[in-house]
Amino acid sequence: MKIFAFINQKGGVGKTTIAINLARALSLRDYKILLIDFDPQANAGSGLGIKVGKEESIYQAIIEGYCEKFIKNPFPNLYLLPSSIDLVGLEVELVEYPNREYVLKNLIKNSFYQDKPLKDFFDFIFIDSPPSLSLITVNILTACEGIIIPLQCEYYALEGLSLLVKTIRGIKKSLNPDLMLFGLVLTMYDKRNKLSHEVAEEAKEHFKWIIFNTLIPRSVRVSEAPSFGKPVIDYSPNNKASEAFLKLADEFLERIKSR
Amino acid sequence: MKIFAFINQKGGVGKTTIAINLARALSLRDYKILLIDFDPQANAGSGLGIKVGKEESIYQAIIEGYCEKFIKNPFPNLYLLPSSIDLVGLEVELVEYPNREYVLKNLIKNSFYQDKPLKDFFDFIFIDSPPSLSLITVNILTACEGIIIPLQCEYYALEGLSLLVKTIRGIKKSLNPDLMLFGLVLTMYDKRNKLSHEVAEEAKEHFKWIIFNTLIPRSVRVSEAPSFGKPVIDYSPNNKASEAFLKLADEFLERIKSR
Ligand SMILES: Nc1ncnc2c1ncn2[C@@H]1O[C@H](COP(=O)(O)OP(=O)(O)OP(=O)(O)O)[C@@H](O)[C@H]1O
Ligand SMILES: Nc1ncnc2c1ncn2[C@@H]1O[C@H](COP(=O)(O)OP(=O)(O)OP(=O)(O)O)[C@@H](O)[C@H]1O
Ligand SMILES: [Mg+2]
Ligand SMILES: [Mg+2]
Repeated sequence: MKIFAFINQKGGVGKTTIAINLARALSLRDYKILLIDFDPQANAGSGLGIKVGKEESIYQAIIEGYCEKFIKNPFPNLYLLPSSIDLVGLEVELVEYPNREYVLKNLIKNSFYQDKPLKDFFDFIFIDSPPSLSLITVNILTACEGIIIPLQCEYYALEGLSLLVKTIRGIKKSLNPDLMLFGLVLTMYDKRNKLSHEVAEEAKEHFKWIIFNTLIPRSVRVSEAPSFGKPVIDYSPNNKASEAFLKLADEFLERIKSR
Repeated sequence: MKIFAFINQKGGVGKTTIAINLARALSLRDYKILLIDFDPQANAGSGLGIKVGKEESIYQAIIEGYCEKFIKNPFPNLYLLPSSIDLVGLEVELVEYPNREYVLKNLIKNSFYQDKPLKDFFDFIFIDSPPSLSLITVNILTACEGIIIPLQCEYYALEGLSLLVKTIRGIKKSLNPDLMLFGLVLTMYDKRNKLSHEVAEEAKEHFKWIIFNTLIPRSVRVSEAPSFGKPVIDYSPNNKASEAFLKLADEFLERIKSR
């Protein structure tokens, strides 16, 4: 299993932040990671200090059918296929495509990097997704093999899980039989706050088979890091959230090895 | 100006929370408010203690063309037209509708409440929106007269503003010439945190003509309230966020009167 998507239709739950920082933590452990930003907001790019226009983004790569020349390399072992706001237009344009649900899957399958297929050059491919269950998200669900659900420790985020799981089951049945729920990460956890604790307990009960033990704490440094174009691990290495992301990387690797 | 939408494609920035609590604050000042939940996540409903199935939601109201029988009244002067997850399907179904961009606008225009047109019975109509710029959001932008932009005091939220303003300008030109940016509300403001202050200063500079002076502080009580199905004003009346929402209501009314 190499291709993972960070998905949750509830907005602002930490999808981009976990995708960036888990990718960065794994790159520090000498794994080669490609982070694909498939959200028109292009936050994964700006969180790594990269902003591009339409011609240099995944939007153009989809039009051309290949993505090698669009891939950037902002940190050692960490590569990015950036997005742009023009991806919003893709939503409507995709409707007329013949295999409209498989556009991203085919892009990944048909592309190379330094003369190797993407899945051979990279150890893992991560995909950041927008907060919706639209055609862009369907494309992500058919392109990936494993799903990681970021879950903010708040009430509305917990409430949205049943819709998310239902949608994933639907895609697995109709478009991507290999799709698997790989993990659920509790984030923005504040141990002083009763609600955080209650949400965490509830999630552990319902998802005990996929929940990661590592909790990502709420920390101001995490929300400051993107304005410097850096993962929090580079911006504030001794911060408790940075340590948590490194621990999450170890837990992720253990789970991969034990499959 | 009576119909306001709470819009921001960035996820988790406080759209639902501000829509619910501003509506509740105005209802305490004896204004009759209809809150329309046009987000498939249906958070505005659950934040008021209401969850309904497809047949009792706005999804069904759109099919029938009228909404009176679907309107609930959870608090004095505060009415809700609830959503359901089936609204996700509307996104695809709307594509074949003849006036697909005006479905919500026509529903509001053609509906009555206690024998009066909606705009005559209610003092204000608020619309909560999903975190996207899809056809559902286009419907909201053509149905409303004024836009209120909730802005979380974080970097990614600030970054998304230019895309939002561009989209609003596009809709004003093509589908809704009366559309106006009415206000911008800074929320989840944490005075101990440098980033909050920087984002607030930057937003005040670029949007000084529409920004509300009232800042909504970050407060755990706000995120606890939805699990009790209540606005924070009812759940924790003496909380600093509750006071801020009441102040925001006064500022909102002043701005309406001085137009
Ligand atoms: N552990 C954390 N501690 C503090 N702030 C955090 C943490 N994780 C994320 N944030 C902040 O919370 C906000 C939301 O996170 P993020 O943008 O990653 O969520 P998202 O799910 O990708 O949002 P969207 O739905 O818009 O794509 C951001 O401003 C981010 O900096
Ligand atoms: N002032 C505040 N203080 C603390 N928490 C808040 C505050 N405002 C909102 N929240 C919490 O932050 C989270 C995001 O808020 P909310 O769901 O209202 O945002 P949204 O923009 O409607 O999200 P979406 O994009 O998913 O529709 C919720 O869990 C909410 O309870
Ligand atoms: Mg994101
Ligand atoms: Mg919302």
